[in-house]
Amino acid sequence: KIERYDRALGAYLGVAVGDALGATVEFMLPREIRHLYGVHCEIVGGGWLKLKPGRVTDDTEMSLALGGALIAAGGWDAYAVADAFVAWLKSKPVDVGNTCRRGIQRYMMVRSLSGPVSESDGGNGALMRISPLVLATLNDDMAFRRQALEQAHITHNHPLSDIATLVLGEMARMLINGGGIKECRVLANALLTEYPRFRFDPYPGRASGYIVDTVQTVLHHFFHGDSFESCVVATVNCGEDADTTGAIVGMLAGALYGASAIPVRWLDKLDPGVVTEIRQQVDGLLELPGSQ
Amino acid sequence: MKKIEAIIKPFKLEEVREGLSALGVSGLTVTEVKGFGRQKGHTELYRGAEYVVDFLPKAKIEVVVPTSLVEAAVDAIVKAAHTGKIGDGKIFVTTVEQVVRIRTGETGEAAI
Amino acid sequence: MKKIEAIIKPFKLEEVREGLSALGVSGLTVTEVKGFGRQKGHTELYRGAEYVVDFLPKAKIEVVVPTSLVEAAVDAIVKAAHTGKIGDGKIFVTTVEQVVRIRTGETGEAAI
Amino acid sequence: MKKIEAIIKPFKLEEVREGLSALGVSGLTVTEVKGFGRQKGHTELYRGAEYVVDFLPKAKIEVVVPTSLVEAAVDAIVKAAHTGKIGDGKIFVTTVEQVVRIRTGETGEAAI
Ligand SMILES: Nc1ncnc2c1ncn2[C@@H]1O[C@H](COP(=O)(O)OP(=O)(O)O)[C@@H](O)[C@H]1O
Ligand SMILES: Nc1ncnc2c1ncn2[C@@H]1O[C@H](COP(=O)(O)OP(=O)(O)O)[C@@H](O)[C@H]1O
Ligand SMILES: Nc1ncnc2c1ncn2[C@@H]1O[C@H](COP(=O)(O)OP(=O)(O)O)[C@@H](O)[C@H]1O
Ligand SMILES: [Mg+2]
Ligand SMILES: [Mg+2]
Repeated sequence: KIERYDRALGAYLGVAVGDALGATVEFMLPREIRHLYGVHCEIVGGGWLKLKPGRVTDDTEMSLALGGALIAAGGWDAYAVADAFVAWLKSKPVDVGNTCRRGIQRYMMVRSLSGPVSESDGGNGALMRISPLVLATLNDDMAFRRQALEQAHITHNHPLSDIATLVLGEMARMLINGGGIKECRVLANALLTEYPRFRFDPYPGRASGYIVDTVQTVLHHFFHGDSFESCVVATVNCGEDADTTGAIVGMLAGALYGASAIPVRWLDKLDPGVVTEIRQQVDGLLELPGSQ
Repeated sequence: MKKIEAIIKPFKLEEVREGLSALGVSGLTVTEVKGFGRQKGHTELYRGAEYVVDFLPKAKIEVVVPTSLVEAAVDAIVKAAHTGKIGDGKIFVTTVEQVVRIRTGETGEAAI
Repeated sequence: MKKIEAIIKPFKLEEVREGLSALGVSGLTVTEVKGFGRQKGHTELYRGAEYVVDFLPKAKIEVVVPTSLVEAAVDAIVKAAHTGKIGDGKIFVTTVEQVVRIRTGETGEAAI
Repeated sequence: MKKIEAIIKPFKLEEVREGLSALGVSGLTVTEVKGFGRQKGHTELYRGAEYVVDFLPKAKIEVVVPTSLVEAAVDAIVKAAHTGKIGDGKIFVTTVEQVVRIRTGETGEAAI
């Protein structure tokens, strides 16, 4: 049980750490990062959002909004989740993804939980916030699948976003429940068989917000790393959507290596309010029926 | 997609932005303009002599939104920009046929 | 309702305003802009040296009028703004779907 | 005829003008505006204290072209104004019903 708790906490803290570390170099190219930082591996804030060190962005904040709604409702309630996203949007967040903004606005205007399927919804915004739902459904496959897509469709309705959210969410669930990297690889290979465009070896080298680029960057560096730190550092130094690729690889690496493997120097820099809220949410999420 | 042009009193800009951001609208463009209308200008002293400046400084806000959002956005602007005194301003709504986000090449509603 | 945008030489602003108010159009909005066109820039002397400024300051007038008034308003602007020299400017007419007077909430033609 | 409004980073104005004149479009009007969007403002030092200015200076280009030229003109603007970094800007296309050249009284496509 201890190990499972450590891995669950690791996955959620991993999102925040990856977000805060990656935010410094979001929208930068690898050569610009090398020029400015050599290898970027410290939480220093800055970046295009001019953040204070340890500050997280929309990736972690939307996760906390989703997690908060799950705990308050004692389980799944799609409207509660959508309302939590609205409350978050009205709180003047430091950044909001364009597709997330459009989806939340649609919900505000017409109260529909999903827009039409759209080519322009192929971003990584639905996957980036999945970790609290993973923790709320560790023992319930069916619930995870259904709820993962319902939360995704509030802002992103795109087949590739759907499949990536399901598969990487599955991987995190499996890792937290004690599965190893080998079983993870089996899930990844099944994805590549059905959707070859997600192939990540050799690594195509793009780390944009397009879900295919994001998944390739995350899975390549997750399977080629050998520690929490090496997975996250290699990922964020690819730049582009670095906070989001960092958050997602942080979820997987945290689920595999555990919270105890996250560098203390990074945890110490992280916004203390966010760390406290994550710890409280992990307790609340693991007590939900889907994880009993 | 519609373009909303609102000509308002300059000191109301912050409030109007707040009203729009409560709808999740954060992108907008602002121009400093001069208004001539029912609200007359004022008298200024320049080198001791009085003369009438017959225009008034206004702020012009341009915001392009999906058609489904127009009504709510116009209401938010009216609520925020209203003082009840002459010169509060005007709102004009026109149709925009195409929008392009220059950074990504996205078009249509995905670009706003 | 139509919006008339007229880009004119700045010194013609007063005459254009008078021409429009003769038609009973009292409200309008003016923006300082820069024009690039057939009329080339001019040469300015700056600290004794000559250099070419390739744009020219223009005034952009925006006035929304009932459709029935468009032709008369355009004629009035052309008459007032015309000098016959290159760079006199352009007039663009577009459709406005909705107008709101912020002070009273009036909409449509009652708002202009 | 269509009006293309492009809100771009000010330092890109020259390149955009060149891109358009390569298509034979030489007339355009430019306005200095302030942009609020995903690209945040910047921090300025004023009398030693840091404060956040949350808008960014942008240039608004307005160019009216024959409908047949719209696509090429939009592509030229995107190509010239693109940097790939947040805040590159937006392009809006609207229909213009009438154009008048003030100098000659010419109307329609002959006037642009
Ligand atoms: N017909 C119009 N076309 C364009 N702008 C107008 C028009 N009428 C008014 N405006 C703009 O709206 C502002 C406020 O209008 P004004 O007539 O002074 O007050 P009110 O709308 O309260 O009667 C003016 O300063 C001007 O900028
Ligand atoms: N196609 C256009 N789109 C937008 N504005 C234009 C266009 N052509 C000209 N203008 C504006 O009109 C002004 C006058 O145009 P110009 O070509 O110099 O003179 P003329 O119309 O007398 O030939 C320019 O300075 C510019 O502001
Ligand atoms: N909905 C909108 N309506 C009008 N202007 C907008 C809108 N959204 C953005 N803009 C303008 O475009 C500029 C660039 O937009 P921004 O959101 O910063 O970047 P990007 O388009 O690269 O995401 C803004 O500074 C603003 O002037
Ligand atoms: Mg982010
Ligand atoms: Mg990001």
